[in-house]
Amino acid sequence: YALQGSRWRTKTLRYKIMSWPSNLLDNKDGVRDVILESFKAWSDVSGLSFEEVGTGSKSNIEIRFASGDHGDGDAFDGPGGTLAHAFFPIYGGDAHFDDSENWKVDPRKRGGIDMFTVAAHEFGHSLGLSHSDVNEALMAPFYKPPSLDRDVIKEDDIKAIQELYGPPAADAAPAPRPRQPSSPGDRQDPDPILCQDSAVDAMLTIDVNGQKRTYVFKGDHYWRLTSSGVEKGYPRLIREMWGGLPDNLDAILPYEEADRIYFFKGSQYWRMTGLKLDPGYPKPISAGFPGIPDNLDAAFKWRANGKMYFFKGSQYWRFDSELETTGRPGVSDKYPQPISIWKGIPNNIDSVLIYENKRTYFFKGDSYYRFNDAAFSVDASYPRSTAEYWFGCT
Amino acid sequence: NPTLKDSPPESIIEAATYLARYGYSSSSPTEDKSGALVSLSSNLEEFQRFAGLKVTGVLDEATIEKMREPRCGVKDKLGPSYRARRRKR
Repeated sequence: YALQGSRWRTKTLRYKIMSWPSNLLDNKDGVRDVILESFKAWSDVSGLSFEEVGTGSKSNIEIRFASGDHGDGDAFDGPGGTLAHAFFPIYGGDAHFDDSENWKVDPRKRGGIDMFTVAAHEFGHSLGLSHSDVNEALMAPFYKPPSLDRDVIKEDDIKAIQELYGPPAADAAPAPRPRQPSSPGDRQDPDPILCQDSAVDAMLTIDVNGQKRTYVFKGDHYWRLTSSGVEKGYPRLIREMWGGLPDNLDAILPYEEADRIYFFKGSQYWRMTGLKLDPGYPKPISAGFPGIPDNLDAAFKWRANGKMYFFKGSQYWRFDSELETTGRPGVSDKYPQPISIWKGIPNNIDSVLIYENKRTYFFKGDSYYRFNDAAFSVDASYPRSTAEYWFGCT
Repeated sequence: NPTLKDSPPESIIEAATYLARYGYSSSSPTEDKSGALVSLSSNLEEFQRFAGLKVTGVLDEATIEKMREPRCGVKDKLGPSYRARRRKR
């Protein structure tokens, strides 16, 4: 990696979007989200934090979409070629994007230039990073096709940004508790079952009617969580509300691309599509997930690479939807591997949760562990109390 | 050994423009006695090394292809001319 030589003196930076891409004027929210995500890629791995402000407010970094000569002496060149440029901190930190490009905010869309990838790169310059000669690094100068899981920051980039701004503070993103329920009527006293024994069977975050919902499954009950604890009106019975799912689940694996959720118990699994149980289930795990053992502890799809992982006892398996050797779904002969590879994660875990598609949390007994996907280890100051941080117990 | 003279002139101009734009050279290419374009050749080597290409100093197809990839407009090499041109917002 290469550092330009200047950096910001503050770790909280403000940005504002001064103009918008012509081809996305009807989707400013989408642009705004992608810009935020691009900054977040850096704040996830450094001591920085970012805040968007209005166009009339003072900011550190200004973002513009412009074409041709746009007043900074470095004219854009039309579609292709140069996509964007940005100024290092000592030159103001602004980021300019060529408005002649066919920008896209959805990486699944064919064609076009992925705004997230380019913006994350440009903001690297805004923060003081020069171009890297490590090909796979985000700070390499050449545009790479978009990554669906947004895993663009590589080790080279992390070393660079942390040299300037240090690692994320241990408490930078604690588990979800700061937001209070919307009205006093929504508040609930600490749940006696979860506060007495906070070990869970499984947890799940899914999108319901455009809102992220997090559920806890334990025995024959389930709970919906708020940002500060458990939602009023819970627990409820699994068998009454989840259309035929069994109690005492082993693991849950949401597969959001297909709007599907897989539930595992013993040697069987159930599948839901669009929150409705699919007919023909349960099926044997060996039929749908060849190579994966029965009686699982936990399962999840890792956002770092989009692969499905299954945990049991002291081992884990990676399930590929298309094995290189056979072209069919299955487990490579390299697996199982010891859980100890996931630095800091204990054996015999209870559940894994990808919370709001941002971070990976492992749960065991009354504790949880926040896993740093980039560093591939548990963050400092973990494990913490599940009861306190997730269920609002005091 | 092929020299830069074996490349079509428009490619040489394209490469020279590219190398100047992204910080690898600040002057026009010059020829040595054998007809090789000296400054372009050494700048090309520098670019090839940086881009992870085979370092030949020759304007081969892989190098031209790499130069035609969409990319960031910030220079790869930040020389004195870069610092002189940049002003604070």
